[in-house]
Amino acid sequence: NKDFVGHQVLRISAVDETQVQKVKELEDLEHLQLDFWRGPARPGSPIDVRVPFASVQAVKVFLESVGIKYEIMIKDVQLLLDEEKEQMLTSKARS
Amino acid sequence: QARSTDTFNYATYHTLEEIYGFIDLLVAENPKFISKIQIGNTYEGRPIYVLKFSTGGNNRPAIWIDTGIHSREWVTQASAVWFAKKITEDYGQDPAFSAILDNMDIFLEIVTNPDGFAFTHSKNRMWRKTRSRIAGSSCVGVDPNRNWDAGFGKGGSSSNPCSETYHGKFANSESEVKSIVDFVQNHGNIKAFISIHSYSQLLLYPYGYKNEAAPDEKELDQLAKSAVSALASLYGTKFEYGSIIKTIYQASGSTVDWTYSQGIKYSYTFELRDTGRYGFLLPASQIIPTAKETWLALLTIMEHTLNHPY
Repeated sequence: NKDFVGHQVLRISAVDETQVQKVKELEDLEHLQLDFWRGPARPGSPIDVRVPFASVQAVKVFLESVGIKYEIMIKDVQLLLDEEKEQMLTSKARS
Repeated sequence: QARSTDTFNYATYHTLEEIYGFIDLLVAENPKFISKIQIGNTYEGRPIYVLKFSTGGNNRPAIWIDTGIHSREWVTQASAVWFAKKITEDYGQDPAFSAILDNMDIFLEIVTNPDGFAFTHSKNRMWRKTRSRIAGSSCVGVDPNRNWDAGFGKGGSSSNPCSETYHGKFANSESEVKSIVDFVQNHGNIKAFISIHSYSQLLLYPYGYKNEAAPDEKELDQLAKSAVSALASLYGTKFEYGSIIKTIYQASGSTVDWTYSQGIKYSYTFELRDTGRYGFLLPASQIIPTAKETWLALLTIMEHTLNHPY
């Protein structure tokens, strides 16, 4: 199974069209391997992006450098996946 | 594996094999009412199944519901399993719903992207595309919600095979899409088409690829308003509604733009729970609440379709 340890999902708040465009620039940077769960649409519309561990720092630095606010929606994707797997196993064991 | 659909656990996520096992159980329990139709095979050779709920008649007007075209949206497949059971429970019990099935058929495709779904269980929980190979690229898969013949290849889709929104080499290149296209065209009497995604709590209608209003926008908007109101009546879950392009962003080659272009007026796409706490990793404890509230919105659309023949 692919490992998602340290992957974070960030919720980005772009307040104007310039900031939306900045996030779209991020989207084009393939080496960051970003996975947009909710893509950049328009100012005020939340943008959710899964960021691999190796890119977390770079993405946060970029966002902070251009003054785009964000919060951490999921701190560690793998923890949620582990919980999900555990729940499925428990459910199977019960049945 | 559950021995009957009464003992099946609807409050947990299931593998492809378990869901296909559920489908067989449900058909075996309701042989006169439900049939399993194989509409095609996936790129990797898996069968693609649609459940047909019918109380008789020949090529009756029909309602189509599909879930899981983006494989990682697990709450959608899980909700559809619940819908399937709900249909068998409510027919003959709920007069409004019975009226629908007395006059129309329902087609339900629970796992629209079986290869992708199997891959989410075995290798990569975050997979959303198909699993087709692309000549000349090391990247795998096409976004099946950008592969339809409606504004194919325009803005809001990518020509890069490594992108999550890669539209594919040509419209209908994905067997998962082509199978539905062939089925819908051969049937010729589908009156409502509802494609269910997650997340972000939206109910959307055409268009996604262009910025003009659909000819039926007024009616579609009014019906969407009623549907999200019905949905909210259960737990207060708030959905936004509107055209795809105005409510989220431009997306070309999407399912419901194509179905609308085929004359299926009531073409909608849902984005189910949540608004951004768990995203695609919605805890299993929310499956049944999600399915229950969504069912109320579906009922609203189905009833309207029954009462407004065209």
